[in-house]
Amino acid sequence: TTRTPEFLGLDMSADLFPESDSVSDVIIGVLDTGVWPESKSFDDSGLGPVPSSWRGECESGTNFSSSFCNRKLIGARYFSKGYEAILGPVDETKESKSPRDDDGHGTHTSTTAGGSSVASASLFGYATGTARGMATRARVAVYKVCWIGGCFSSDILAAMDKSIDDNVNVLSLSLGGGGSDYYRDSVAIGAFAAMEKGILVSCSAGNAGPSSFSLSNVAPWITTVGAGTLDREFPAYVSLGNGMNFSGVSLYKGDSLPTKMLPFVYAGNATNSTTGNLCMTGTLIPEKVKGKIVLCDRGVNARVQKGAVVKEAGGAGMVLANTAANGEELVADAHLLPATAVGQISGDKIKSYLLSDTDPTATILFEGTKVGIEPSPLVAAFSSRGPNSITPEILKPDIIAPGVNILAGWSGAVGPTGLATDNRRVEFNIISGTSMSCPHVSGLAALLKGAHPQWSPAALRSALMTTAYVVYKNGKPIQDIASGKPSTPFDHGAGHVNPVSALNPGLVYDLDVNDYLGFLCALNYTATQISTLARKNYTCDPTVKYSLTNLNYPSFSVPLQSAVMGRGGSASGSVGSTVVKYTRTVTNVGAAATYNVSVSLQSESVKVSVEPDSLSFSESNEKKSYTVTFTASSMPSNSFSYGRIEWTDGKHIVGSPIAVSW
Amino acid sequence: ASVEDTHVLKKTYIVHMAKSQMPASFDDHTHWYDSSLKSVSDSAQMLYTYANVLHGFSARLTAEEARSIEDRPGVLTVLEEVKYELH
Repeated sequence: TTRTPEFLGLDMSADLFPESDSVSDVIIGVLDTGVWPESKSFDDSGLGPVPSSWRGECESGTNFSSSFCNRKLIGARYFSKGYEAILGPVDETKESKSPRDDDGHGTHTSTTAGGSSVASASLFGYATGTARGMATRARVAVYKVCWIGGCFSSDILAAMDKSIDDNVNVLSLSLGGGGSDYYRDSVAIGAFAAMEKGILVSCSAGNAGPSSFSLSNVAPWITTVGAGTLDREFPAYVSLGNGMNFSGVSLYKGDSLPTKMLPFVYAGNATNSTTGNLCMTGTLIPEKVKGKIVLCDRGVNARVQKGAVVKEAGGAGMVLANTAANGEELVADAHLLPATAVGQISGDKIKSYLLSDTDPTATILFEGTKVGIEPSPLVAAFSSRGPNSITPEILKPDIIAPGVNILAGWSGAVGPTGLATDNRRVEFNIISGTSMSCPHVSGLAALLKGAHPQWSPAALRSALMTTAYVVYKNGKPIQDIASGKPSTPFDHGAGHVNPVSALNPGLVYDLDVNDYLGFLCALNYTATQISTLARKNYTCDPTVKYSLTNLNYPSFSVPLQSAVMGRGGSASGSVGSTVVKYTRTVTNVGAAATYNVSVSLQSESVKVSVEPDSLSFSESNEKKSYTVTFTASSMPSNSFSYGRIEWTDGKHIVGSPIAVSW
Repeated sequence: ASVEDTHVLKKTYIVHMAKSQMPASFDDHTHWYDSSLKSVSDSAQMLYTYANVLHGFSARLTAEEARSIEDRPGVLTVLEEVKYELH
């Protein structure tokens, strides 16, 4: 990626990370659409021999030879039996029955996580810079599990199974599938086994935001990653005949629009279809759009598809207007014709002009790449949001990372829009999604793993979470694009990843497989359900009071309704108030120090106390416990309060978000 | 049609086995999986066997066969294939 290394401070801290040695022993496994091995991001210059721990392979197949792997791309496998069992044999005229990426998504995610540095990368001159993965010296192994028809759980499980055999250290999965219980969810099942083997599993949170309860991959042994913006935009202004200008974004490159203003029409008025305003295929009347700029409403079909529809009908350009579903979130696309995307407010004003002026005209002005945009990051509107619908006692997402307008490697088999009619070929593409934020965290986890090879997946995640930030440099809280207001822990989890601080977190909240088994007991899972996840008989001890809220997680979700119902926690109360206690244990991973606690919570309805309020550590790996007591007064259902607990020794700040729900 | 579907239409299922319950007559768990599968369907083909993420296998089965295999000794649970989407 370009810009994200600078945005995350990796460029300023090269000496902090052990790039030259131990990180090169870390192997990132990426389950996705495969890989384009010819990408310069897989250049292995300067890398030593493949780690001796590696047990994997580079499989041959359609358009793919085992010789395509090298010291960077050390493994490539494909899993198609489940796919083919449902949809028939892979049509090798349309997709490669091999690890070859015919889609682009897998090359984008794998290069984001562990790609080598490539100078002068860009998409048509946009986002120019040196592109690099988060862990440039880590090794990459790709497992192709997603095909044109989707990603099937039998294939995903087979890939995870093999990746464990292969000895990967980090697994990156930018995919999801609904919100079933953990013992029914193949990704959760596979991730449990991976966690047991010391593999950190990083998954995308999903793109179903800004709706609440929209998260995927919420098992507590998974690191769940939401998406934020960078300080980079690609402005393209709409200039109207009435003199008004509106800002939008675009990655269009090609023939310019004429210098004069062009006739401008609303797609809804150039169609006989009730959905013509969406610029669905075949809905525009060519005579009404020819030579004109067409305004299309966002939604239903792909954004780039709308541009193709306008172009096909003879339109000269397109303005893509957000509706309420997307608000002010602007996602830039490499459209096939001059086009720009505008937010809902601008879109409504432009439509008002279009519908009131007898001879509306417009033009689009492309401004290229702008960096230093503030405030940033913003939580992306599409990023899925909590609360966690499976286990509300576990706060998810865990963290956010860059996921909007991310430049990374791309497949040579498909154009930047992914449309069949797009004959352009690019080495890098700019796309958005929690698919893009997930591999950022996967790569950063690989960096941490290189620095701290002995740390468990939970300790690595804890370091990333407790050092994440929730305020800008000016002290103001991170904003949510969807609302235009400060984001909450249900949007950003512990905050935005801050890898430089994560390297030296001071304290970590550790967890091992027994903690997770206790968590399953607290969920009242049956022996069979536990065996499905744990692959062994495990009997919950009837004398133990298992607690969901005491899982040693680096965040605090306090669903009072669940607590009152006695769902695995320790709740008590008097008339009008509920008291809930959470216990945590922190492990010192720094020098001897004394940490003092501070609590901030913006509500008169909840009182928070921490006991003890000071923890002294005399040596590394020493553990200390503390208890947080939440005393909540009555509030209407669906009320929320948010806050933060911070432990500090003056050098480190170990932060945990709080989300209280009535 | 639904009765017919139960007997004819095949879907992919993930069959989780309790490895510790493998009868002593088997010396290899894959043979045990195969035997369990063949006991409900002569024609069913195994797609994958799993060793790390779960003990068991995936196979194409009718709904009736899936219900039958659930009752076989050592079978923990039988889950229908789920389609996941890229994010």
